[in-house]
Amino acid sequence: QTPIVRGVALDRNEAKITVTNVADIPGSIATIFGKLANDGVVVDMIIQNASRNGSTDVTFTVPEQDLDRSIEGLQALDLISSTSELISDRAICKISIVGVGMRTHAGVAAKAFELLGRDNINIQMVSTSEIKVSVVVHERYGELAVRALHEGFGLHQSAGEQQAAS
Amino acid sequence: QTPIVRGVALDRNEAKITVTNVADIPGSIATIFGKLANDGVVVDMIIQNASRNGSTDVTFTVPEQDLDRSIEGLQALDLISSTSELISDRAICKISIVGVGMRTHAGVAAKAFELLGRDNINIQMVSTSEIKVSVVVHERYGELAVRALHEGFGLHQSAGEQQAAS
Ligand SMILES: C[C@@H](O)[C@H](N)C(=O)O
Ligand SMILES: C[C@@H](O)[C@H](N)C(=O)O
Repeated sequence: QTPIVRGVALDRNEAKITVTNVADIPGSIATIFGKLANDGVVVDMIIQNASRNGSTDVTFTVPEQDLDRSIEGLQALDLISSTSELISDRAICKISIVGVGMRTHAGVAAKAFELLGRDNINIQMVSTSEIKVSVVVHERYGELAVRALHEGFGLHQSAGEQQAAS
Repeated sequence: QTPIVRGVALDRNEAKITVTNVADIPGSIATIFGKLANDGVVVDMIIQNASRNGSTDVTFTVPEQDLDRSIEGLQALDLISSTSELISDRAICKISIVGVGMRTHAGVAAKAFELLGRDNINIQMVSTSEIKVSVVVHERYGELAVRALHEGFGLHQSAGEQQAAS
C-alpha cells in the first residue's frame, strides 16, 4: 500500500497575530488583509473559524521579522482600535505533514493529532487541506513534534528536512 | 508577469460541523478525529483557531452524505455530551482559489476577500496555504462568488470548472 505521507516540515521562523472580535459582516477580513498587502507583509497561514455571536477571531502567521510591521500597520485601522485587539506571539512554530490524497485518509490528520497528543504537545491551531495538515504549537515542541511524527509515520528525517528545521 | 492564480473551485456538497469549547489540552482534538476516522468519515477541511480562554472551537467539513454519521459518532464521545456542543450546517459551500507562490503574494488572499466582500458575500471560514485560499460561504452565494473571483482575477471559467460547480 502506497504511503501517503511524504514528509514533515518545520518552520520555526513564524509569528502569529490574532485579531479578536472581527465583525462577521462582508468586507471585514478584506480590510485587514488589504492593509497587510499594502504594507508588503508576507502572510503564510490565515485561519478564521465560524462566528457564533456576530464576530470571530482571525489569526494569521508571518515571518518573525514582519511581526512589528504587521502590528503597526493594523493598529492604524479604525476597526482595530475600536472593537478588536491584537494578540501576537513569536514563540510558535508551524509543523506540516505533507502528503497526497489525505482527504480520503482523514486518518492521517487523526494520527498526527494522536502522535502529538501522546507526547503531551498542545496543538494551538490547525489548518488542513488535501495535501497538507498544518499545526501550530509552542516553539519549544518543534523538534519533539517532528520526531514524533517521523517515527509515527515511519519516515526517515532527510538532510533537507533537518536543514529546514534549523 | 506570470499570473499566479490558476483557477477557482466550488464544492457545493460540503457540510460543516463545529465542536464548541474543546479543551485546549493535549489529546482533545485527537479524540475527535480518531473517532471520525474509526467511523470511516471523509474529512476535508479542519480549522481550529487559537484558544483565548482555555478552550476553542474545532470546525471540519464533510461531504453532506456523511453529516449524520459524523454527528452520531461524535455524540458517543463523553467530551461532546459534557462540555461541547455540535453545530452543523449543510447550507454551505467551499470556494478555493488555487495558484502557486501565493505565500509571497498575500495580495491574492486580500484580493479574493475584497472581491467577495464587494459583492456582499459574508465569509464564514477561512483556511489558506501557499497554493490555496479556501473560504466557506453560504451556499446561496456559490455561483456569485465564483463569478466575482473569475472576473476579478481575469480567469475564464473552464468547462471543467463549470462541471465541478454543479
Ligand atoms: C469575519 C469576516 O471574515 C467577515 N465574515 C467577512 O466576510 O469579512
Ligand atoms: C484544542 C485542541 O487542539 C487541543 N489543544 C489539543 O491539542 O488537542
